[in-house]
Amino acid sequence: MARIIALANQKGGVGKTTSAVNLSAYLAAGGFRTLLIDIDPQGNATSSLGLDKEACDLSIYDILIDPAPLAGAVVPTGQERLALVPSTSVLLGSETEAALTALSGREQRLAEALDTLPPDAYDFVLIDCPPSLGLLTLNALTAADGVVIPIQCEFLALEGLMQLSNSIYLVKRTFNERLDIVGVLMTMFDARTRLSAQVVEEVRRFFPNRIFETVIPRGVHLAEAPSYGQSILGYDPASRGALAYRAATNELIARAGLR
Amino acid sequence: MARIIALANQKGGVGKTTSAVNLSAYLAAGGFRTLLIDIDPQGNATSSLGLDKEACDLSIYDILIDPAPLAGAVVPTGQERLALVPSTSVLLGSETEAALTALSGREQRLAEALDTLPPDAYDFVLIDCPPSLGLLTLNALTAADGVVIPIQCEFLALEGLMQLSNSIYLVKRTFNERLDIVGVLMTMFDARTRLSAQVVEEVRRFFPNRIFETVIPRGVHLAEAPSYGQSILGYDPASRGALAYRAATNELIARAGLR
Ligand SMILES: Nc1ncnc2c1ncn2[C@@H]1O[C@H](COP(=O)(O)OP(=O)(O)OP(=O)(O)O)[C@@H](O)[C@H]1O
Ligand SMILES: Nc1ncnc2c1ncn2[C@@H]1O[C@H](COP(=O)(O)OP(=O)(O)OP(=O)(O)O)[C@@H](O)[C@H]1O
Ligand SMILES: [Mg+2]
Ligand SMILES: [Mg+2]
Repeated sequence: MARIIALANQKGGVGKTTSAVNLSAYLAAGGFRTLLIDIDPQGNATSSLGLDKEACDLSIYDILIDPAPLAGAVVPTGQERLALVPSTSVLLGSETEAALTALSGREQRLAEALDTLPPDAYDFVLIDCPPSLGLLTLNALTAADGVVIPIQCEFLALEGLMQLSNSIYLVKRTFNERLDIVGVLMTMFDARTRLSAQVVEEVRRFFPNRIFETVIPRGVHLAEAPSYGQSILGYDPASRGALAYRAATNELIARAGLR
Repeated sequence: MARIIALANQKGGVGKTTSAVNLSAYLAAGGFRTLLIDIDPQGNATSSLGLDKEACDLSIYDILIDPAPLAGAVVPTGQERLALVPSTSVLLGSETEAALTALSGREQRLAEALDTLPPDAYDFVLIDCPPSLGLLTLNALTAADGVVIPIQCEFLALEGLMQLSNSIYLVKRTFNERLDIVGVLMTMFDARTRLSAQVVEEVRRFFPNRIFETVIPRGVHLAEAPSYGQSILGYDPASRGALAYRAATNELIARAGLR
């Protein structure tokens, strides 16, 4: 069975998509068959891998609203062993949530869709979530074995941690008892400022034993790669950002393996 | 009557809160009586101005769910002529949206609350929105005269612009015909990379004539100020970030005045 990992944090712009795309790329490069699911209506993960959203037949929303085998929405990426279920922006975020709200068993839709995959199709499934704790993120947390929480090394990113961890434990108690926090990944660390180091310390106190050793540095290559439709592995594998995501992926494998 | 301006963009981390807080601070410093409303469940605008969320009696959610005069939730900030309606995290984002969804006339709740203010209490009301196009942002767009759209100078921030402008025109046609895009404010411009300049050019093509002349540079002072509970005006008024927000505020006054 595939390990299903959600990238979630309702704070915006903390590196959920960048982490989902680059962890997936290094998992695939490391020999693991990997599926990335983009449930953010903005479709940033879809375009970060160079896919044309208009050219995709089915998106994750079609499957969630009108259940069909998930395999029908899977498209290849430019990388071996890495496949994607795209998000297309036909429906606005609020329309998708509204359409889902009207359905019964609405938080289980993604879990049911994942159950339609052949049991040994993938080793890892990563889910990129939108910046909210609404029904789309709820679907991801209900379907996942674990959550990786990207946190930007900035003060405002500290605010929502209590809300987020409450939500995760609420989902664990009500919908998905196997859900666990796999780890907290610190992102956009800027060594030139004291602020970054202070935030890392604060998060270490809040989530003891759950913080990845690897801290992702702020680096322009990571922000440029999506404009070329490539992961950092494809765009600039020697950059500090690439080496950091390679190390973070190795930690993810170890953490996911332990459970 | 006060000019009501929403800071909205469903892309996360683009500088909505930073812009809402600092534009409000410079409007107040410029002699305008200003009210900042924080409708983001994370409450970043509330803590950026140094307010203790636990100490606030009423939050915007209490008013939206169980209508009462908005003035009852207004609290002073450390700055003259600047007042705040705080967001407290009692209700998770998804719970607030769920509670609001059940009410009739749900998208008008904020507009109705604003109507309870004395007509000449404020010159400007700014509303800081969460990173989604759900019911909370819909409430802000329905109540507002204008929208300022902060856009980070990064590739991924370009993706959702079509969705956002579609949403604004949908609200204009269905709920609030006076709604208009006051301007697009480019944020976190990093002069050391080509990427920033390329994104500004792209946005200028997408929103001709609506882009603020002032571009907000990336600067650590802006990210540090909230950890001291101060606007950039209070924290470091001589910094490049402070001077840029002062200039952007003057543009906002001119743009809001013209309409
Ligand atoms: N380590 C990094 N260094 C520099 N830029 C980065 C880094 N990580 C992410 N970015 C850039 O920062 C912005 C925010 O990152 P990203 O979009 O991955 O966050 P997100 O949490 O997925 O955002 P949203 O909340 O909108 O889904 C993007 O423009 C991205 O390219
Ligand atoms: N010009 C700037 N230079 C440096 N850092 C900035 C700048 N503007 C904002 N920041 C920082 O970037 C992060 C994102 O900004 P902010 O929280 O204002 O965005 P937002 O759009 O309100 O995010 P959300 O989508 O979560 O509401 C914050 O940590 C903030 O302190
Ligand atoms: Mg994202
Ligand atoms: Mg914000």
